[in-house]
Amino acid sequence: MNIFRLTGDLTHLMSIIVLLLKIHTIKSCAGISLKTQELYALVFATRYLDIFTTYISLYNTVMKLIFLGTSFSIVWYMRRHKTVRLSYDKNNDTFRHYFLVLPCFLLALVLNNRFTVREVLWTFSLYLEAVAIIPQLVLLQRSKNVDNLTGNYVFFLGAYRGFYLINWIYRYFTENHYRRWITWMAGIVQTALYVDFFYYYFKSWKNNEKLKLPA
Amino acid sequence: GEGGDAKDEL
Repeated sequence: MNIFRLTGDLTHLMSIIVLLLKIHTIKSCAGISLKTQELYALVFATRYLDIFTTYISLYNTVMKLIFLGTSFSIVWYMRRHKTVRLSYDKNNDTFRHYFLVLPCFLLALVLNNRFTVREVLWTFSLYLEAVAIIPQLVLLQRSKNVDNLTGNYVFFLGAYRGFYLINWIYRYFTENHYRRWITWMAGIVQTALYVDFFYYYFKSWKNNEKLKLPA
Repeated sequence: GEGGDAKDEL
């Protein structure tokens, strides 16, 4: 494992910690898209199907369990917790799941490495992860002011993608027979989605203003 | 790997 991959995993973990911090300490999920969180839960559920059958490393198994556990608990908090769910901005979080799920599934049926249930679902999870942030970005645009924790949550998620991209470039040059066009394709789309957000994130940070995305 | 996408990443 290289340093870029590790940093990517850790920023991914940081994004989840920031979100849980907001939910646990402030008891608020204001500005967080439940749609995006549900899509991430689906991403991890379909990607880590082999968690108990294929052993890679203790690190991998533990991280997979953390991602699965936290993503489903975040969804539970936003839907069921007696105070947290009251802060959910339901009226602005209107993006439909199936607009993203259906095309990703159809694409995974056509573009995959092998036509097996396991492989198609794994490919589906990569395509879906690439676009799962879209409902969150739409909600950010509709929010008048984005609070710091929400802004930092999306920032860490974007940083994770950036580091994974550098990791793939690094692995491409350092490992033999490293052919992974599905990961590349999905990864580039996913990282590109954050470019706009990063522009406004750094702009607000530089000017010491509250983050606001233009509608 | 076997020439496909590696599964060692999260």
